[in-house]
Amino acid sequence: NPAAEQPKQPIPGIRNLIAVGSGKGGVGKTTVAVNLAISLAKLGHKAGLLDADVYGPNVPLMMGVQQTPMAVDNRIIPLEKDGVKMMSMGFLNPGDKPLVWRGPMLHSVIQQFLRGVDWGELDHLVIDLPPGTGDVALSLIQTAPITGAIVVTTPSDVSLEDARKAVNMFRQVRVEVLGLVENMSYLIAPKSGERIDVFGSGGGKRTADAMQVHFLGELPLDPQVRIGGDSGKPVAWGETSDPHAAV
Amino acid sequence: NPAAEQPKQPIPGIRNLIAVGSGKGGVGKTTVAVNLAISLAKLGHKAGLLDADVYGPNVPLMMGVQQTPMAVDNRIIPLEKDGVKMMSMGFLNPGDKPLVWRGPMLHSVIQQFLRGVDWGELDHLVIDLPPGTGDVALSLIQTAPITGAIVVTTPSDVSLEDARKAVNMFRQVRVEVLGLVENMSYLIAPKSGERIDVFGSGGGKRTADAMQVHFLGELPLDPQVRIGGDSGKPVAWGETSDPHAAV
Ligand SMILES: Nc1ncnc2c1ncn2[C@@H]1O[C@H](COP(=O)(O)OP(=O)(O)O)[C@@H](O)[C@H]1O
Ligand SMILES: Nc1ncnc2c1ncn2[C@@H]1O[C@H](COP(=O)(O)OP(=O)(O)O)[C@@H](O)[C@H]1O
Repeated sequence: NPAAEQPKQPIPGIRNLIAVGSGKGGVGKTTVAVNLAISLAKLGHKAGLLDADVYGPNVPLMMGVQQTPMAVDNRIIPLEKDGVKMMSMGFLNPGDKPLVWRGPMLHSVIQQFLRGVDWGELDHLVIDLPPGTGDVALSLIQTAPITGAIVVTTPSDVSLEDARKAVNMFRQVRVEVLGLVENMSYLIAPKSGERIDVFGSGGGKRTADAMQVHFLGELPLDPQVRIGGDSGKPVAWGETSDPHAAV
Repeated sequence: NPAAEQPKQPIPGIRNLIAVGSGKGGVGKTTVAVNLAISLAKLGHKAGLLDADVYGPNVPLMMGVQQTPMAVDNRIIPLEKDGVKMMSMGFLNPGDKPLVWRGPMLHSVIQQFLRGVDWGELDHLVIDLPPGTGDVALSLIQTAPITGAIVVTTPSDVSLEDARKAVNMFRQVRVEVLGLVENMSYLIAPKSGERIDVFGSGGGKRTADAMQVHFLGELPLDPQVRIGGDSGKPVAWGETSDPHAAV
């Protein structure tokens, strides 16, 4: 597959590109990407967030930003919040209409997000990939100089089944997998303190070990995280090992 | 858009095609599709299940079936379980390698699943669409004679935001939206009985009303459902109003 072998052009000014992917949607990939970018900014790094989930862009809602970006000399100016520079299809195609662009037009939009946005100097650009191993995710990781990838999963077997495919997709295009994160690992009932393994338990670690991938840890299912995502005030788990792994 | 207007060829022997879609992954679309097909079969209907989620096919795991289908005279023989005839990319591309087919090859595979599988006489063919409003979902609903579509969402705002796009996608190609299902609506803690609105509450009904779509009801977040899905023994909620809505 020649595309897997072509050298990937560096992006001037951007030191690291960290892709956040998943085998299936709804595992918290965007939540992890958003909180990783915010945590990196809090640690004093220059951070960016590229929302490449073009058909279901949730970054604007999760970051609490909704504006139309300006363009200067054909370069799009990223929006900024909490120290993170951002670009998302959600800023360009706001509202409830599904995205009409397909195929080649879409690929050129993705390339514009990578190379036609005025990112400036960044230590880390976090890329929120589309979920899964489809066309957009694959062509992005084949053409962008990705430093490493984080794969997000839940403990459920269907999620792990798809996460293994995602790890293999990164490996096929020689992108280093920095690690696997298991999200929604368990719920602690707020009043009773009862622990409930809604989606199962332990599968993330077993899968990481079997595939010889670092296990970056478990994140609990926490209503506060969903509230943060829905209200545009992410909780930015300071405790997660993601920033250390990625940095 | 000419594709939206072309007459969709009926599929001989299949009375109804019911598409199950979602705005984003992980909301339980496959779980609803699987349980809908099983419930229809239990009610005595001839039911089929077409897993069109080609990059993340979870139907084999959820139905507890893993075999390679046979072909006779260039027509693929569907696998069968619990009275449901099934076809999935997961039967043809088992294991952990991401699917290599893209673009035109993929579209022809989808057409083969629709018209090159020996479905026989079916009252209802349930189609588990890929999540979202991407290429594969769109081209399938543009070319298949879909009787109606069910959109699955969770209560979280990001899921509802994407679900609205999915409803609009169906409307743009003149596919009737039979209704919206809100899954993972609340969790009842098994020991304490405490109710926890992990992903929020009430948004599904509000969205359905705002878009003038039938609200098919709430399905609770229930560890037994996940266990059923992971062990290939779906719980087939007999109580859900989906079968009545679809039938
Ligand atoms: N640890 C968590 N606890 C509770 N809710 C979560 C958690 N992680 C994610 N969510 C919620 O689950 C939903 C899906 O997460 P999202 O990040 O959009 O997933 P993805 O990008 O994989 O589709 C969102 O409503 C989000 O707020
Ligand atoms: N009501 C529910 N309660 C608990 N777990 C659920 C429920 N609905 C779905 N799940 C689990 O959530 C995960 C995602 O569901 P799935 O049907 O694969 O979603 P989608 O097809 O939208 O990606 C699976 O592990 C499934 O078993």
